[in-house]
Amino acid sequence: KEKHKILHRLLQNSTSPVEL
Amino acid sequence: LLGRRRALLDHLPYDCSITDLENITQSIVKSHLETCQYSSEDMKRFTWVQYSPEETRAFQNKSAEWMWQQCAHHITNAIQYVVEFAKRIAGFMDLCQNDQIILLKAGCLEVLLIRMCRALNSNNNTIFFHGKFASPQFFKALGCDDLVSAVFELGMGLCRLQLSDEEMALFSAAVLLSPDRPWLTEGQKVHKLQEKVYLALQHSLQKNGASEEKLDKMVSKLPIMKSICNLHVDKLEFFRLVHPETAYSFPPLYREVFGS
Repeated sequence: KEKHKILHRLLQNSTSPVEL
Repeated sequence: LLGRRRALLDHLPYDCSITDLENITQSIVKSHLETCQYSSEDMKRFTWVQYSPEETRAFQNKSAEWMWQQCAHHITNAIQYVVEFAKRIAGFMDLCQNDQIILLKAGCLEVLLIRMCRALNSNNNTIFFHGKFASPQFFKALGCDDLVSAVFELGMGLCRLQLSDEEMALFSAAVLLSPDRPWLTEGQKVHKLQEKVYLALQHSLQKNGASEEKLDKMVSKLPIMKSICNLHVDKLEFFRLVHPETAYSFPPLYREVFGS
């Protein structure tokens, strides 16, 4: 999980990339 | 496999009707359009903005490190849109998170390669990069002429297929949902999702009067896409050996996706 923490976060959050 | 898919379209699985396929198509096209960095209209507006020979020379004379950083930044940005695309594909978020990550790590660059044909001007072999259209020679500083020319060649081949947004959306989803990626825990679930997307693509092609061979031609690009992805990882590994500090400063998402 630690190795892919950004992917985890992107998959979990509901914001669009424009807002990131 | 393709022959089997054709037969399947005549005898759809019991849990999948033509209406289902049309709903799948509609939802995937919506996801694709919502998560494209540039609309087709945007791209048309930019088409005539080319880098001048002086600007091209200036980029060619940049250091490999600087140019790699620029490309890593743009790829990372584009990957975020692919993640959003994946999240909006019906069924993707029902997979376990381990499999979602495996599919994204293995497939996001392939999706980017498909999406890339919207950013190509096939009339003069240039690609939209950093605000203007650039030739393959523009990327000389990367020190990856073979990778760059392979990417352009694939892009031109995809442009020749003249994919509609609907075809591009379904093809991207099918590629992302490849059940043969190593270490998947629910391969069968992924397989079922991909099967439906391919059926939806087949149905869409038939409905829009595309030639019989169009799907075959699209699928025939998959091995080239895979070899480009492998070549990118090879180049990155070599770059990391030569410039470890610069490689460490690449965006964390880029390092996560393309790390071993």
